[in-house]
Amino acid sequence: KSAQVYIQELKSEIKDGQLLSCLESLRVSLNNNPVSWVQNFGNEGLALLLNILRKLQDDKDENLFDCDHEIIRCLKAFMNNKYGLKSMLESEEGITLLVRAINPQKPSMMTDAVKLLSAVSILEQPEGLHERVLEVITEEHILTCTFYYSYICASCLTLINALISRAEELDFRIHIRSELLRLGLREPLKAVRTIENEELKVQLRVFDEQAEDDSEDL
Amino acid sequence: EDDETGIMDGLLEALQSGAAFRRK
Repeated sequence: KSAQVYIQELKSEIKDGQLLSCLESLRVSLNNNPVSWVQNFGNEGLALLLNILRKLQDDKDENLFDCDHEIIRCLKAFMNNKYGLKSMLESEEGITLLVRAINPQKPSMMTDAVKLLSAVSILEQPEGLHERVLEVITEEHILTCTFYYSYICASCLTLINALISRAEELDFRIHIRSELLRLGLREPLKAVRTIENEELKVQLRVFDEQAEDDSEDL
Repeated sequence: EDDETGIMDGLLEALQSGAAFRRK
């Protein structure tokens, strides 16, 4: 299918199973076609995806078919090249909608959204990106999930590390870290240290090392 | 340059391995 066919399908307000099937197929196309195909899908296609995602997030009952999660996967595929990443970062709602996908009731989708936000947070261009993520993020959700869902805590801790490390000023890094600890990160941080998971151990080591380095600098 | 792909994959790998956090 051409990018235009997907755009027409997304415009036709298909729902539920039909929408899910369209999105699954779109994800495969975004992943496997050259960048020119993604460019044809373009800002119009991205706007349609974000629009549908916003509607699904607003109307919680319609998430039964996991279309919201599939859109997050499509966004990851769309953002996997310079053109798509730039378009997503320039979109008005892209980051906000990713943050809204941090939904503890859907841990699998949340993990994917948190990963994308972590990646976005460490980009050096455009300026102010890190602050934009910080502005819209809801710390409590990340902390809740770090605590309750041990299998996604590595992703949550990656985002926390990304948010702290990307702050250039020592004072700001200490401020973010202190705020997260004060909001309740201290206990889950203790609890997850007993979990045997290599990815998690890497992130715990990064968290500790960064805190030690900042403490020394201070 | 504009055709560069795998950007997100690279960033996610660097984050997961901890390489993204190494001090310059």
